[in-house]
Amino acid sequence: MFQPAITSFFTRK
Amino acid sequence: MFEARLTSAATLKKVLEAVKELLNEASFDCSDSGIQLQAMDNSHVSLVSLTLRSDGFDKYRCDRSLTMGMNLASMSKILKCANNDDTVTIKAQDDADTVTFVFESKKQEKISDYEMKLMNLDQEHLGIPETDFSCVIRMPSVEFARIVRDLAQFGETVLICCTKEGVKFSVSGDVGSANVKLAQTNNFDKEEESVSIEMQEPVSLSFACQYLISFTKATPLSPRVQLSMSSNVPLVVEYEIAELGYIRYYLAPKIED
Repeated sequence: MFQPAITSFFTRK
Repeated sequence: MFEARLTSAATLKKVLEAVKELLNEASFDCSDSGIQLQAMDNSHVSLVSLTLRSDGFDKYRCDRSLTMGMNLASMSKILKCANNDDTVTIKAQDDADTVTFVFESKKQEKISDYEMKLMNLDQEHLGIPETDFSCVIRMPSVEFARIVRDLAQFGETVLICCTKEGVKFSVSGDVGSANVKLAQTNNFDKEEESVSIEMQEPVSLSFACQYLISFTKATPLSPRVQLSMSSNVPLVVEYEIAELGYIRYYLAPKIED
């Protein structure tokens, strides 16, 4: 399985 | 001038234990409302969000907002020098490049202070959208830690399936497979031991065991843990810190290749 980064779900402020 | 005092160093020790496996260093953002920390782990897979409210401290003063970048291994060395029942005071001048930890024994016969250099950390903050979660599971934190520890022996990825009947944790690997099912309880006498599920729709998501294990380092902070899940969004694992705030961990779900 592939582990995406948390930044692909939350936007940078 | 910044000054924050807690009558028990044990709380701060537990907070540090809960973050230091995931983070090498972190910025503590101090303001009138309290202390906040938001940081991603080194591999940017999970996010830690800590809030300690000013009204939860025994004394709290923050004249000007400041950000204190700290090396957590150094902070840990310092906090090991405090006894659990020592009073701890964190102090910094405005625009200071150091922070001071003062430990006072209960009878005031021993007072020690440790000054630590602050770091300039270029940490980016992420905006976390409000989510109406499909499933919210509340259970004893010790039970969650036990399940994660047990299952992590058999594989790298745990599948969490939540329905209104209960929640199932599954792992498979070279040795074989393992499943732990927890039914929702109606244990009104012992609320602390209950498992409760609020479900809008069933959810099945996969997560890396190693991160869940790191999150369970927060277990001593709270008898309860809350898991919030929706399809295709990060899991939220939340531990309340009594009368002081909370620590939340966000973990990106694994997806099929």
